[in-house]
Amino acid sequence: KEVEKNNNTIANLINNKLHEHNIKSFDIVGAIGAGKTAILEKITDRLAQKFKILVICGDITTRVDADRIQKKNVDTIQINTGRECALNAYYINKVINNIDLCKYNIIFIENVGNLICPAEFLLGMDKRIIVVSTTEGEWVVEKHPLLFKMSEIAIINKIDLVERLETDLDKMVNDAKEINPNIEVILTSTKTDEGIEDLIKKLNLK
Amino acid sequence: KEVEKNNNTIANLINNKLHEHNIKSFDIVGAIGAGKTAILEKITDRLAQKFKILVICGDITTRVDADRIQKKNVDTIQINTGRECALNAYYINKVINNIDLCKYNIIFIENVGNLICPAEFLLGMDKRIIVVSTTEGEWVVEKHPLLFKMSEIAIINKIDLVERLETDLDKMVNDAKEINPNIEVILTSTKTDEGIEDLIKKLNLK
Ligand SMILES: Nc1nc2c(ncn2[C@@H]2O[C@H](COP(=O)(O)OP(=O)(O)OP(=O)(O)O)[C@@H](O)[C@H]2O)c(=O)[nH]1
Ligand SMILES: Nc1nc2c(ncn2[C@@H]2O[C@H](COP(=O)(O)OP(=O)(O)OP(=O)(O)O)[C@@H](O)[C@H]2O)c(=O)[nH]1
Ligand SMILES: [Mg+2]
Ligand SMILES: [Mg+2]
Repeated sequence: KEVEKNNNTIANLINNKLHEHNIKSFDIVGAIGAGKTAILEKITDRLAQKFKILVICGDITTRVDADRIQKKNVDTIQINTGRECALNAYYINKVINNIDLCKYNIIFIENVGNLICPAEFLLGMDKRIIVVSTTEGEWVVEKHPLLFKMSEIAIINKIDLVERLETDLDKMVNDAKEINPNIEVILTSTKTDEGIEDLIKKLNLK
Repeated sequence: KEVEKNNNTIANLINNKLHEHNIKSFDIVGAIGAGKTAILEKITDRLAQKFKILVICGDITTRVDADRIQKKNVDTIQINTGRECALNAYYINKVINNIDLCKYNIIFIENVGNLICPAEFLLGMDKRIIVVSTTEGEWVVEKHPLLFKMSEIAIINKIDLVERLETDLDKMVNDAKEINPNIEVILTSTKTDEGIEDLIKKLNLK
């Protein structure tokens, strides 16, 4: 409880700092392999000309995700958490204090692939985007209610596979809305680009 | 550290108790939606006539997995962990103390869908089986070395999708062997039944 209180205090500091610099910020959480990096690749592809973007990637080990996104001409920072199952506000605050915030308009964080632990740590971002995919089984939403409650946007990715897998997509969408009536559910595929424009509109980046 | 020491003491108690009753035991860990329950459905389908099986399912919420496996005429127990990202030895010990161990020859545990937290908690089972699938991206193995080090068997499931997804299966197999040269890697599909017989043989259940 003490840790959570500290974490939330730091998260508020981070959010204030980013607002002072007019930076919009998003925390992307999701299941392992749901497509968080692939979605960030699509977003940065379309926005890197118009906005100055920083992407912070979290994983227990490797630089795989940062190396993929770096190819899209945006600044990336990879954080390795060792045995910890989620990023926390300390990690993010350390990064924020060591960069020149004037350089950026948008910050995306790709959290560690995990649908449980990120619920414990707010990161001080404006919005939280949760990503699940059609390959994880139609129960993945109802099994992880807490993160859906805490997110503003839910992405159901890999809809190009729905016919092949016969996944009950309606159930996934209904479960998300039942858990959080205010959540915005967007269906995407990074293979066909379906839903990517819709997602970018819903980020309200003008 | 204290918690881990306690946990391991209890895990040893559990393992001794099961050995006294000649019970073989397996802890199945894996990514969310990798196919842990689907594999257990296949295993119990084939073994329920010959062996008396108990399956303990762990999830933060719902009874979805236990309800699916119960249809296979085996005893199941569902544990809901609330906000905890993995089962631990306390949970298992409580279950073991409340059942008649003489009734069973084999116990399977399906752990919470998560490739990080289960590494912290041994459950006192004979073997640990880690399940990943071709849909999570080919980096899923190298990103989660600790659990692969701690497992005796690695299952790469959903191989029926390899052609469609163009997943680099060789990389996944090589990464697993690099992290843990003793690990037994088995390729399966619960859609085509490929690899299921091989898996059952490797469990050495005679
Ligand atoms: N068919 C299909 N495959 C996809 C889609 N999006 C991502 N993938 C594949 O899914 C796998 C995982 O994608 P990533 O972008 O690495 O997923 P991630 O959520 O960032 O994974 P982690 O960071 O490791 O948790 C890769 O093999 C991608 O090619 C999609 O819309 N359709
Ligand atoms: N194509 C294909 N789909 C599979 C295979 N195995 C499982 N699935 C599908 O993958 C989804 C998830 O399977 P589950 O058995 O629920 O996976 P799980 O690991 O038990 O999931 P959680 O307990 O929720 O973490 C379901 O929609 C299954 O039908 C397979 O070998 N091939
Ligand atoms: Mg990623
Ligand atoms: Mg399951």
